[in-house]
Amino acid sequence: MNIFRFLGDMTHLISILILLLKIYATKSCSGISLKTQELYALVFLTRYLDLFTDFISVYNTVMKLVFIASSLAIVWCMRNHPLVRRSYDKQLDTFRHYFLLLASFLLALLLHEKFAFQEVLWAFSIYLEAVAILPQLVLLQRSGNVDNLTGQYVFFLGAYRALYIFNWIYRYFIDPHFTRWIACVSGLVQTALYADFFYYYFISWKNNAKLQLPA
Amino acid sequence: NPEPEVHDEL
Repeated sequence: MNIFRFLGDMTHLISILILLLKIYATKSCSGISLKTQELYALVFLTRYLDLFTDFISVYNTVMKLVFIASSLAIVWCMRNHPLVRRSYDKQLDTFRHYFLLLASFLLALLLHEKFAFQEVLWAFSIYLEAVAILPQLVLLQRSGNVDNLTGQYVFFLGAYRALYIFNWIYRYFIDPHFTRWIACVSGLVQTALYADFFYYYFISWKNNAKLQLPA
Repeated sequence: NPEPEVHDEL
């Protein structure tokens, strides 16, 4: 495992911790898209089926379990916690995420490394993760103001994707057999989706101002 | 085509 991959995993973990902190400390999930969180839970559940079939390392297994447990906990809180669920911006979270599910599934049926149950679901999880942030970005854009923790959450999530690209570039040169086209192309698409957000994030950081997205 | 290896990334 190279440093980019490790830092990518860590920023991913930090983003989830920031989201948990926001929900726990403020008992509020305002600005957070339940649809994006549900898609992430599905991404982890379908991708990490290999927990039952392949052992890679203790690190891998622990991280997978943490991602599954934390994503399910976030969805549960947003749906069921009496205080948290009242703060959910349901009227702003209107992205038609079923289209993302359907498109990702059809693409996985067409493009996969091997036509097998687990491999098709793996490809599905890769495609779905690439677009799962869209409901969140749309919600932020519609609400305009982004609170500090929500802004940091999306920033670290984007940083995780960018670091994974450096990880692939590194692997490509170190290991010439490394060809993960599905993951790499989807990862590029996924990172590109953050470009707009990053732009406004850095402007607000440079001006030391509150993060605001144009309507 | 080589067999896909295990998915070692998260």
